[in-house]
Amino acid sequence: TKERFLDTFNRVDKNFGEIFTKLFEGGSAKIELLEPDNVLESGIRINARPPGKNIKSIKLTSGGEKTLSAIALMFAIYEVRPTPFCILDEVDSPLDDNNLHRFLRMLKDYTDKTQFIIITHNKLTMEMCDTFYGVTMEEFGVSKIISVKLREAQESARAG
Amino acid sequence: TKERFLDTFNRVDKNFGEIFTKLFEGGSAKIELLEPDNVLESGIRINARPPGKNIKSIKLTSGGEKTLSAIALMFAIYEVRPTPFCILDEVDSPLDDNNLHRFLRMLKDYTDKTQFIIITHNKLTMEMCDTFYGVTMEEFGVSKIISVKLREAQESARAG
Amino acid sequence: MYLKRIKVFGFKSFADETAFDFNQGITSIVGPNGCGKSNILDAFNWVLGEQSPSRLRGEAMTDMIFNGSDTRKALGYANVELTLDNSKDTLPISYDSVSITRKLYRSGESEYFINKTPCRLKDIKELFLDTGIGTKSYSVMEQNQLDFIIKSSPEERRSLIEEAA
Amino acid sequence: MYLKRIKVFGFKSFADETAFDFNQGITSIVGPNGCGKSNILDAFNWVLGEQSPSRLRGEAMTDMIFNGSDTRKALGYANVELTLDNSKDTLPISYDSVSITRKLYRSGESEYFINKTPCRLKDIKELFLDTGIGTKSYSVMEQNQLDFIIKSSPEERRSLIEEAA
Ligand SMILES: Nc1ncnc2c1ncn2[C@@H]1O[C@H](COP(=O)(O)OP(=O)(O)OP(=O)(O)O)[C@@H](O)[C@H]1O
Ligand SMILES: Nc1ncnc2c1ncn2[C@@H]1O[C@H](COP(=O)(O)OP(=O)(O)OP(=O)(O)O)[C@@H](O)[C@H]1O
Ligand SMILES: [Mg+2]
Ligand SMILES: [Mg+2]
Repeated sequence: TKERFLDTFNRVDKNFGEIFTKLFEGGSAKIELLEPDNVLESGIRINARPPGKNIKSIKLTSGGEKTLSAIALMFAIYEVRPTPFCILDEVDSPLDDNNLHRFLRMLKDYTDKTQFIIITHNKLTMEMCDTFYGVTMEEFGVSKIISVKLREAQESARAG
Repeated sequence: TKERFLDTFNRVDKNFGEIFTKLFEGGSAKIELLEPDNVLESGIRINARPPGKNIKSIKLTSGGEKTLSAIALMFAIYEVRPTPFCILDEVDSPLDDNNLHRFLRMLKDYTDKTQFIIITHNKLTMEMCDTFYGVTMEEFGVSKIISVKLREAQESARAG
Repeated sequence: MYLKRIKVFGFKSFADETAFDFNQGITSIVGPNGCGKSNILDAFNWVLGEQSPSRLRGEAMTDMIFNGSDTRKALGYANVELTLDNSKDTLPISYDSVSITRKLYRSGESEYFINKTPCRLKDIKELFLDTGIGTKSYSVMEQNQLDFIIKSSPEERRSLIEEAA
Repeated sequence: MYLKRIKVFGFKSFADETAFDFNQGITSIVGPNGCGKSNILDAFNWVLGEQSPSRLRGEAMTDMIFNGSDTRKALGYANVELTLDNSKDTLPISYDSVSITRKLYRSGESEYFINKTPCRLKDIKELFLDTGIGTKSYSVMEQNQLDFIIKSSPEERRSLIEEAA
């Protein structure tokens, strides 16, 4: 229905603007209906302006900026309909250390309502997790795991 | 013409098999015409088997394996028609350290016929280059560069 | 509701029974290229009822069964069991701990279980219908979806909002 | 033939004149997200004659001109100059050092030069025709092409071999 689509669209747009500005520490972003008078069929455009830059279209932004903007939009939609758990597969690879740090800090803020599992190659990401699993393939073709519970390891180190 | 396409196809297939096995330190790969009796229209399938694994289709391989296989195929085509210089933009992001190391060693082998410029976020890649440029944006929206000629820096350090 | 554990046997590269236990914070999974990390994500989507092999990077559903390596023979079936804490009654079922199991034989025959009781795939899908988990939700986020958001046409992008509405 | 230098002014985020000198080994370009690295690659493709703004991530060719920031006003033109060593006579022109320049004004007017002599875009493209450099070659390798190789249909993938043949 038209009202329901518009209501969801506006909520996502508001979330998107806030999350983008938080992840980029500035700048602004919004989603826009290309045909506001044809809500039931209109396409959606993404406008993203990283801080200090005079760019309107998301097309001209960099690979890392596009990734962070898309993450902001995914979470803007997630906030409308949060899931109890969420698995992320290497979404952090194109991000530099500063952007990664802000993304991880945002994830931490969501942990009260969602349990996250993040597959990553990034040491920074590993360091801020409570638990990590290492997957190896010493025997070619056969997966094997090693588990390290960082919090437990740190606590027993402090106790003993 | 049919002969020319087949000749190029076979050369690329041979190169692909060799480069793949070098980059993966084992395994095998080939490209295959889906309709060998319809050379002028047939589609092309990629078969890639990383070492020790019993996989035929490239679809089931991992993100990093797909990237390394695609790099092998691009260089297989490049060998048929080498270019004097080649700019690579962050093709190394999905690769783990071991795969990255083999990829960089292969690049080094091609430097006698091609000059490479590699845009990267990876420290390992930076370390094996002769020169690197750092691009920064202290003034938001305005690019600025810093150049470091590693070889020169090392030689002047040794001399003085 | 939260994930307690996922146990895989014979699923893709997991030739040996392997269990991952999760706590309520953030868990990271690391390892070299091709070691099996994304296969865990596939196991998760599969046990929750994914029916399209290509969305699991396969060509046929039997591609999900460990098909051998230089040192191991192919296995005859794949089995994935997901255990969740349901003490807040998020799932419409009166157990504090819920486990769902999916098993696929090379013959193509499948078996499904909720708390060890045989059921149909549709029962598993109905169990999760109102939780926001499953193919149309954001319980999985990966590069393909981020690429879709950026590279899709304005008309294609509509589906993102329509699904959330 | 090898690249000696690329000099950019007013091209995308390069509001100040910036020159990159290259030697014959491997040069790496590093920096944080959005600082301008891929813009250099775009400058390279642009000066060699790329005519499609969308292949340069733009919507109109004037998107290539620095359009201002919080601290700078937009500029009136973009200028890129590429200098190559031609002592092996790879290019069909009798100079040891060849520089090609492309300039675009906001009005949409363009200027092209080979060794400071005005010319047409087609002269630049013809100069590089037999060298394997330009839109159909592997002088640029990036993620989109790797994705195309993997995700394309078997029929689409044909074009890779056809272009090399
Ligand atoms: N049915 C199967 N039997 C045996 N091995 C399989 C099967 N299906 C997939 N594999 C193997 O699993 C590997 C892929 O694992 P996965 O995609 O989980 O890697 P990954 O850890 O995510 O790596 P990356 O970091 O490169 O993304 C492939 O090498 C593939 O050969
Ligand atoms: N015409 C223009 N005027 C001013 N700035 C521009 C213009 N065109 C693009 N930009 C800016 O250039 C930046 C993109 O730069 P680029 O793509 O080179 O980044 P990058 O260094 O490759 O980053 P990443 O590591 O994320 O890939 C964007 O932030 C964009 O705002
Ligand atoms: Mg993976
Ligand atoms: Mg870039």
